[in-house]
Amino acid sequence: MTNQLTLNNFFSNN
Amino acid sequence: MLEARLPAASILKKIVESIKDLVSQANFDCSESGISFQAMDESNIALSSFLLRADGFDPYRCDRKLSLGIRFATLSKILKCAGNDDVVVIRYADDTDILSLVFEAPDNNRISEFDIKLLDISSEYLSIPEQEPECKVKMSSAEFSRICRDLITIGSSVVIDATKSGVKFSSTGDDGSGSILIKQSASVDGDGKAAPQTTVEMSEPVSLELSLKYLNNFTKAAPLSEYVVMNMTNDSPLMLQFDVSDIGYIRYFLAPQIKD
Repeated sequence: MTNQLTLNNFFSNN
Repeated sequence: MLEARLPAASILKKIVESIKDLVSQANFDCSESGISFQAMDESNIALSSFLLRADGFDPYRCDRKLSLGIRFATLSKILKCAGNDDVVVIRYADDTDILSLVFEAPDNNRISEFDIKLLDISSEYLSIPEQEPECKVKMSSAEFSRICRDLITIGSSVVIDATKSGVKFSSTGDDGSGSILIKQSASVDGDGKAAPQTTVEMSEPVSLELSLKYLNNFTKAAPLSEYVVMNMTNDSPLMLQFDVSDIGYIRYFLAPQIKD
């Protein structure tokens, strides 16, 4: 089973 | 105010076509240095961005920072009214909610003008860490498109394994599996013509699992550039870059998938 991560896991809101 | 004259409508048409299925509306940010854009898809899995530098336009005038909210479906429809070789003039007058697009045919006998209503969009900007990728692959954009198109017939995701010898794309689905290995290649083909080259620069071998649905969406930018550059770091988002001739680029970021 694979999980799709989101970009919010890596990039921060400015 | 903004006035930007782009020598060929085809560039803007291709850019909009390669973003409109990922993002429905977003701000075009205009400044002295050029026009840029950044937006995530609704599920926050993919981020699309582009930059068109001021020197790619002739002339280019923008005397203050502007955020122009655009609905891509509208822009796409209007750009279909421009010939590929038409000159496009983009105009915005301060304190209005209208963006004007003027298309001038090469023989100058046909000039069309369209106005688009701008939207008030509050956008969130993500700060993307500047880091040297563990692996950087440059390959033919047509080859990359073909691989993504072929592998989605097998499965919904692809594992990209990059090593010094080349890049392997593998997919597994309910009915079987498939893989395509692209080796580092020379720059000249059998006829002595320059052929698209695959190069791999790396500090670490990288393996990333990514959604093929998104990658296939990104390949809509392939007509802009002969090459695509993939920046990859283990357990980090993939960055794909297509250059827009020598005036800018389209970049896509895609969050990876991880095993439970």
